[in-house]
Amino acid sequence: HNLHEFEKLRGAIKGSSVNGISQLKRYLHRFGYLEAQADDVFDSNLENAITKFQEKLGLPVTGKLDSPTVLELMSPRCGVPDFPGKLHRIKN
Amino acid sequence: YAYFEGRPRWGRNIPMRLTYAFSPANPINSSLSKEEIRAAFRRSFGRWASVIPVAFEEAGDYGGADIKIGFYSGEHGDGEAFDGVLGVLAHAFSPESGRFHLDAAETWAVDFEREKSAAAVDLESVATHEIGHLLGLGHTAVKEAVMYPSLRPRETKVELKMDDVKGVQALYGSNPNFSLGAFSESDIYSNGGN
Repeated sequence: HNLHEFEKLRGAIKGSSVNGISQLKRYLHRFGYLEAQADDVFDSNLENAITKFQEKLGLPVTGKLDSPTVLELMSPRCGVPDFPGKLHRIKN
Repeated sequence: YAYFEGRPRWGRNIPMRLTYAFSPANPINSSLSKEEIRAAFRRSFGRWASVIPVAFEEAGDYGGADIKIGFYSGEHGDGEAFDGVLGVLAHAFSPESGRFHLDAAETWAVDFEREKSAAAVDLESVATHEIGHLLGLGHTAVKEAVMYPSLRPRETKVELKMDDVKGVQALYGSNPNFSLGAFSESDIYSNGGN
């Protein structure tokens, strides 16, 4: 992931199609928030995933790609999924 | 605090002893000396050992160690590829796997006075976080806690917070020598709802 790419998604709104949303969806899938999707549409699934991300990380819950959320998305982080049991299995 | 699904933990009798070793085949390639790296990990393991009845001991035998630590680049065989500078910094596996992988592409640091890179990452902070995973903790929403998933470059977060302590003590019990004295009143009570 090139996390700095998420900067250009700041302010994207539901219903829009924005280049880079697919990368965000891959990120949210990787960390356990979203089933795999490869399109660039800001749909209800993405809104729900953003809401879950905000709740999990103690951010203001808006369902939007606001500044605190984008800043967190761009932060270096641990590779362990935030919901490891839901969409991923840790391979023991 | 949070756990992995099924709440796995190391199943040995309490008090328990876990050994750790560094991969001789995947050493760090940086300005840090082996001794600096070993010292950083020793401090990180020591923080967890001070709150639970689990002792950690460095072993010379990598193959026989409970916890296996190595620095890897890109795809490295576990399906969780590293992504180069920043992004994903490290990952570790739930009990009782013991695998602890760090991204070799990072500028790992133990002293920000010496390491001036804007992308430098504090090795001890990441080690402390990943040891939490090795013990069975997942990611928390408490931003100040060690088990919060993100860490900015040049940020240091090595001290366990009450959220971390309560989570790990629910798995292993309390170290008999553990005292709440090291924690501020606000820290103790701010996490009471978790």
